[in-house]
Amino acid sequence: ALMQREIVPYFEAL
Amino acid sequence: ARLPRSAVLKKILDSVKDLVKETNWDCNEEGMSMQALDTGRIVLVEVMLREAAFESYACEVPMTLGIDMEPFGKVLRCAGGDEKVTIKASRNDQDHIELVFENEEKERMSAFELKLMDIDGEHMAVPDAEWGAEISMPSSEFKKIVMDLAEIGSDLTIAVSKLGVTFTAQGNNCKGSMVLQPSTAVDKKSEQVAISFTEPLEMTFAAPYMKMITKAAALSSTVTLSLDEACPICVRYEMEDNAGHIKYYLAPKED
Repeated sequence: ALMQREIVPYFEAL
Repeated sequence: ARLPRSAVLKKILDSVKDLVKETNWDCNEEGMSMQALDTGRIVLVEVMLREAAFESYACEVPMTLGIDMEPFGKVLRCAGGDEKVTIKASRNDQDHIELVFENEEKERMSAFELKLMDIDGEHMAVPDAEWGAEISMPSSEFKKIVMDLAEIGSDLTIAVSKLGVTFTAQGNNCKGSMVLQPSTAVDKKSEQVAISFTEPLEMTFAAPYMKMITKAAALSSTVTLSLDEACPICVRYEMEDNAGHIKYYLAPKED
């Protein structure tokens, strides 16, 4: 099964 | 800030309320914008309402308005879609905003107060990306494809190749796919399908989230999907007359 990624690691937190 | 029609705000609320329960709206001279993560931290949503969206707009000092979507929705339901909305925020009293709805035909006016919240929101820097593929199409068509395929299975795969763009969903008992090719015979830009890509790619996303993202079809007749290998998809709806946009970034599903 595929795993749902979180969005946060793709961007830089300000 | 005065909007000619409350319908715009109603549609924005409908487009984000399944994902975001409370959010900070940043107001400055360019307009009103918000960015928020959904509680599952799978989607980042950004809304921009530019000054051009408003009949009149003035923001003397930048302000952040922490808005709870539920009471905001209750207040907005009191406005007719074609009524004007004026949003007033005072720098001296940042505890609440005022919303005034005006129905010019019926000479009716209603006023509401909405308490503001102190929201400790995270803010993400979204870099300008070089996308591997971009697809623009009528937003109603994208919505229908997603709604239909979401009934088939919970994984929605989007593949871009020389064949066109293929949307596929697989469930326990059935599988379905729909292929769109670039339109050549359609004159109206809002009805066209345009596909550009550098390399063929295939990405899978959660269909229930994609369904929530199609609610913004009410805001724009077209939608643009931007994809890149192993990256979140960006689903962008541009409002007419440079009024603003709504963008969703949805993280992929992967092995």
